[in-house]
Amino acid sequence: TVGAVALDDQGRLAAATSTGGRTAKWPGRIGDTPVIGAGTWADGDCAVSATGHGEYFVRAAAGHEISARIRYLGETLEQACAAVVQDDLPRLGGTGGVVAVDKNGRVALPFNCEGMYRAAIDGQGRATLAIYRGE
Amino acid sequence: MPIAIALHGGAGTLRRSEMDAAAEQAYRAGLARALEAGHAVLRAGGSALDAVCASVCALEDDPLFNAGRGSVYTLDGKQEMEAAVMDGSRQDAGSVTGLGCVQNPVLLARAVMERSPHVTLGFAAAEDFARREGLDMRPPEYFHTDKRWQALLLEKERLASGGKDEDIPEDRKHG
Repeated sequence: TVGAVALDDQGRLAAATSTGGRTAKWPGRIGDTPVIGAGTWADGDCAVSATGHGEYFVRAAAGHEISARIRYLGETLEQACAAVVQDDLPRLGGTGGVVAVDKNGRVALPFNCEGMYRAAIDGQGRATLAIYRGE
Repeated sequence: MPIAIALHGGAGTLRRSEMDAAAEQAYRAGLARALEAGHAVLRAGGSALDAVCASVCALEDDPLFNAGRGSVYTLDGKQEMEAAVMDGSRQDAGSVTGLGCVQNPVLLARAVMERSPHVTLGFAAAEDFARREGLDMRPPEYFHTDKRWQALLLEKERLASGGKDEDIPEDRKHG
């Protein structure tokens, strides 16, 4: 699954996700990507795109949950993403990760598996391009 | 206002010891191209929506990644692609599922958001809408990669010998 999130110079946030699904999935199976609020979410606070075992992202309403934690609990983007990716998803049995950006240009790239193909340039111009854990 | 962008090309069992240098270089180059495609839009004053679509199109066109051209196969040997977009400034959304011949599913998701009264379209209805919108369509051969096909054959073999669906190896699952 591929995806991107962005913040533009007008303060607008957007998210996009695209996938071929899972190898040998049942024909007709629908994953998290086209389920708005699961694999893809954007509002005035943050934008989120997810990759991983889609059924668990649907059950966790992962993208919307990250936004709700920011809005209602006052968490930072990093805290909200960590709560969903490192706590909620593993509790359900789900593996994968998200990329997210908030309205201030902060970026989060958490995952709970061995690695995630990822790249970013945050609001301060700091660039990241990595595959493995620890990079 | 600052500009920012982040993208992913999949996640799973990605170990340094299991990827050769050439493959790793190709993946990193693909990620860099996609990042630049979106960031260039933002640097030019374009919208976040245009930027994420540019990045995702670059990844969909790269057969290394499991989307668009590099999509994995279903149990019956076909491809069913999905995509979604969301514009945070209007909390507007569009998504598509069950696509087999749309070159860039993300652009169809955007068309659903911007030019239909719906949020999600699937299968034949989504592809009919793509044709009406004049989006680029491709034959099945365009989306075929040997690596994904071999992954399907291996998985079918495992299932035929009593393997459980949920025990699919991580590296095979998402291509």
